[in-house]
Amino acid sequence: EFQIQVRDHNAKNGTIKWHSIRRQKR
Amino acid sequence: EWIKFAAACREGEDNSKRNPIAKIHSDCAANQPVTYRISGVGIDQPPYGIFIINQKTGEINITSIVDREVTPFFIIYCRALNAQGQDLENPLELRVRVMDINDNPPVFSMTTFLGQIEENSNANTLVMKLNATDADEPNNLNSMIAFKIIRQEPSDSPMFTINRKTGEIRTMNNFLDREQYSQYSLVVRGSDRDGGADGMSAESECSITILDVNDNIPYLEQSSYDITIEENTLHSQLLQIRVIDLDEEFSDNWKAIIFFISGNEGNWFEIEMNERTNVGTLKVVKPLDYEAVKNLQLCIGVRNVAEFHQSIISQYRLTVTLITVTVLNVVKGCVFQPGSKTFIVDSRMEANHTVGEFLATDCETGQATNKFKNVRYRYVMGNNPENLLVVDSGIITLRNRVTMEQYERLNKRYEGTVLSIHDSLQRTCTGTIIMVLCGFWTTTEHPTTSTEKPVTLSITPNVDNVHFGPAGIGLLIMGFLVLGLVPFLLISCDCGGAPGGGAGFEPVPECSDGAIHTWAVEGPQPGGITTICVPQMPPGNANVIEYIDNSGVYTNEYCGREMQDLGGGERTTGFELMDGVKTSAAPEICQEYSGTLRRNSMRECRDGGLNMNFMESYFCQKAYAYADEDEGRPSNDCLLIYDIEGVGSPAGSVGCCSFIEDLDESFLDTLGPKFKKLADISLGKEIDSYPDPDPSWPPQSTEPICPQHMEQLASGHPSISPHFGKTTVISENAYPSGPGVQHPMLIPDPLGYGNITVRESYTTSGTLKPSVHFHDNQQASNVVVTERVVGPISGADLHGMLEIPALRDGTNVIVTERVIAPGSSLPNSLTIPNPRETSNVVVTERVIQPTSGMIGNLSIPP
Repeated sequence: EFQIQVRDHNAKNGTIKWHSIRRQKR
Repeated sequence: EWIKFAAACREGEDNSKRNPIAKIHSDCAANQPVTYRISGVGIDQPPYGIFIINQKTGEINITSIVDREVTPFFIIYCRALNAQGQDLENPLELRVRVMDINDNPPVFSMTTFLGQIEENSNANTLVMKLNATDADEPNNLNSMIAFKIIRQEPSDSPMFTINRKTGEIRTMNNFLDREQYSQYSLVVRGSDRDGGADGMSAESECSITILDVNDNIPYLEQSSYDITIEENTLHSQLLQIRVIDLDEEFSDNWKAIIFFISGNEGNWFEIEMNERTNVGTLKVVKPLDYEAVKNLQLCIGVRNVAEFHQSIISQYRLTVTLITVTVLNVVKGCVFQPGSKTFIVDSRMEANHTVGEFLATDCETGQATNKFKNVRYRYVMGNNPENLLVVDSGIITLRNRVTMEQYERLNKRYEGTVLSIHDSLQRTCTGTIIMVLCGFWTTTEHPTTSTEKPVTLSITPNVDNVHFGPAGIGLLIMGFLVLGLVPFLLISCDCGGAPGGGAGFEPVPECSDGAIHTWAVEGPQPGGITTICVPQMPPGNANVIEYIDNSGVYTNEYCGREMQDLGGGERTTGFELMDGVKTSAAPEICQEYSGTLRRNSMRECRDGGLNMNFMESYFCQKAYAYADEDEGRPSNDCLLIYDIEGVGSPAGSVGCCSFIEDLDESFLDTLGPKFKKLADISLGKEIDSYPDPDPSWPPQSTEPICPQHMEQLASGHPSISPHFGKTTVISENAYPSGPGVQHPMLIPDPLGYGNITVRESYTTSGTLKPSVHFHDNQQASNVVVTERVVGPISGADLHGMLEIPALRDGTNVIVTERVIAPGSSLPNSLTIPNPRETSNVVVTERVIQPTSGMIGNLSIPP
């Protein structure tokens, strides 16, 4: 699997999440 | 697989604190070393280096501040490579959107907007539209501009509004007045974020010109004027009349026209306007005569070159300005009227002989100036050749007897001048004296060389001095004798009945029986002209027959004889216009009908003593009365006047002889001589000329009618196609004596079958009831049927009849004519049963009976 994750910065509590926004499977 | 803006960054900010903004990973990394690469705008394309990637970890960082207005978004292409640099995965896209910030203010497209609007325009009238743009993200509050007028000059009262969204400037009210303010200046502000307080703003200026309309009524500077002028003088600048108008100078709304309302009936004055000053100059272009007009009042008005604006047009009232003109008397002296005078002088007049009087007229009094002789006016000779004349108080006398030498030097004619002088006024007028010298003989003219005594006729302006010589008296006597001969000549011309006498006097044709002339004879007309028989209208005869069968050459005889027979009693005759009616004397109303009466026939009728004016008038009245009965009725339905001659003859439909060619010609031998002759004509045989008119008319034997004339008869009906037999036209005319004249009727084709023409003409009276019956006439073709019934049967039930045997599948031609003898027993009808398979049938039946009560009857089965 080849994927891209982007950072989701929550300004309120300062936590960071990563979301896979693009992926493709072989 | 899905695509969306995976990441975002804000323009104008340092986004590095949120690095890494994204990371990529391939599962291949678990088995082999993987190198991550990115490419695209902002990476390896300008602007370079915005984004970088950690080739080992796949983390993507943003390195610099971005500008949305330069690059609204980035597409980062991500790859995973093996150690040999080969792609382990298909590339993926990472889209990075740049978030907009309000970093751009509105920008007006022009520094100063120019607009114009007419004064007095209605409220909410569009004046102009402003335009401004914002570079921030479209459809974003950062680029949403709101307009606002923040200042107006002059600022008396707000006159304009602006739409905050569209920037349209409109009038706030209808009070714009150019005469108050002709220009307005506005300062307009545009603010983004829809005019919010946090928005960015820009300002622009608007210049609005107020256009002039003619909303001011001009008026004259003064309400009245008084002027004085001398009589008999012209003035180019008698009076300056200034016009006041508040509208825009030099425009048509301002330019004035001063016009006379009254008082200038003599056209003495003119007013010329100066368009630069709006001042009118009153001129005297025709001298005034004090003796005729001592005072006058000119009433003048003023208006503009342009029409008044609708806003004031109802307020306009013509204002009259008076110009009182006083005419001053000017002493004018005298004048010779006429300017010259001719006198006769002969050789016998002695010295001091009074030639005559030539007086000037005083212009003030209009009287001859000898009333003031030796007081105000004196007379002297001006040019006086040979010094022949002397003048005293207007009396002209010979100074001496005129000699032959003077006579020769003057070349028989004297021309001099006399002056009338008013010394105190220093005015002089001149008159011309002309003298004709008579009674003188040069050497070659001496009476001794002539055996004849000279005649001298001298006429002077004084009627008392008229002299006649002997020869002149003789001429007068001759003149009186000629005058005396005139009544005798008139008397001799009045007897116009004498043949060959009274040339130039044309007898008026007033229905004299003797006016039926020789053209009404049996026989062909020259050139194949269709004969038209015009009725002779006896005085007081109300019975008029409007139809005459002109299908036969003996129609003329028929008419003429009938009129002779009928005498002054009940007289019926007919008149059919095959080619229409139109003569030079016809009223215009008649000319609406197409066609013309063939001139030959009209001339013939006129020569025959017919009252053509009556006929024209009669038919015109009939036509219009018929059309007026029903507005929807076509006027061409009434008077059967057609003119299709020359556009194609319906010959094939009504008995053209051409169809005979295919037939057995033997039957022609059994026909009457006339039909036989016509058949011969059709077959190209040589024929004799037509016989003379038959004096034994009405004929006692049957004579065939000429098919060619039948053809012409049918050609008078336009409804018959010249080529295709599809129309049936039937006209029946029965004319009993007494009121209730029937008119020709055009019956529409009931079946659409071909070409059957039936004509009946009855010129009789009594109980005669002729009839024609057709049965089953479908597909009839080329049949000519003619019946003529003639007879003075009194009180008998005479029925014109013609029976035709069944024509089904038969031959195409049947020609039958039957003459009903007087008093004979007659069948009741004319019947053509079942002429199926035929077409082009023409049936003519005529019954002539001088008794009353005849009724025409014609029936056609459906």
